[in-house]
Amino acid sequence: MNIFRLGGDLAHLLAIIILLLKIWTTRSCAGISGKSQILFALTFTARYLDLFTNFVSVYNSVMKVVYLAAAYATLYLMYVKFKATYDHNHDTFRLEFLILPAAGLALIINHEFSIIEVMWTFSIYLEAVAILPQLFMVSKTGEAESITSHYLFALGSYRALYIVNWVYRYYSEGFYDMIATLAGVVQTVLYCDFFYLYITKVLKGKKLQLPA
Amino acid sequence: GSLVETKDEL
Repeated sequence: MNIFRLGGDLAHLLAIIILLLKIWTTRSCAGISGKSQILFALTFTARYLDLFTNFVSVYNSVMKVVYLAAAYATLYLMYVKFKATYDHNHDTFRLEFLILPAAGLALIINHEFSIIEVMWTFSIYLEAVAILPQLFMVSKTGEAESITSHYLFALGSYRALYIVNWVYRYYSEGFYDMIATLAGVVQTVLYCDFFYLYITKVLKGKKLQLPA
Repeated sequence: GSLVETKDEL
């Protein structure tokens, strides 16, 4: 565990908390893509299948449980409790366009052809693109609330910090994982345009509005 | 041997 990895985990946790608090306090999930949230729930379900078979540390297990619980709590709030506020007309991204390629790629490019390893690899590929429905929704409506922007910034920072962690681990431990690193780079690159808008607009107190 | 070590990440 190094400071970048911890920072990444905390940024991820912060993103999840921001999203849950936003939905809970405003009693609304307007502007949030339920499709992206489904993909995140699927991602962490596939990745943490080893929760009971591979004990790493108390920290590791607790974080896994928290991420899973938060992912399903978000789905519950969006699709059950505050269903009426869900903006499904703008959330039209086709999930199969992301799930099927991620599953196909996981079957072909993996570290080992076993169920748990292919599921882990699938989760890595799926997570890389899971935010696309959300970004698509923002581009469709042309704007995002500030709180949604903060959520996206924290979520994007998480994988960016993991990349720094992987560079650090490569030099300090000689450790590297090509699958996680390449997917992590793709994931972070997808946020670049958003990062630019966030820094130039939201941090200056303006609403995130896409240029016409 | 990255197969096992990477699983300590989240």
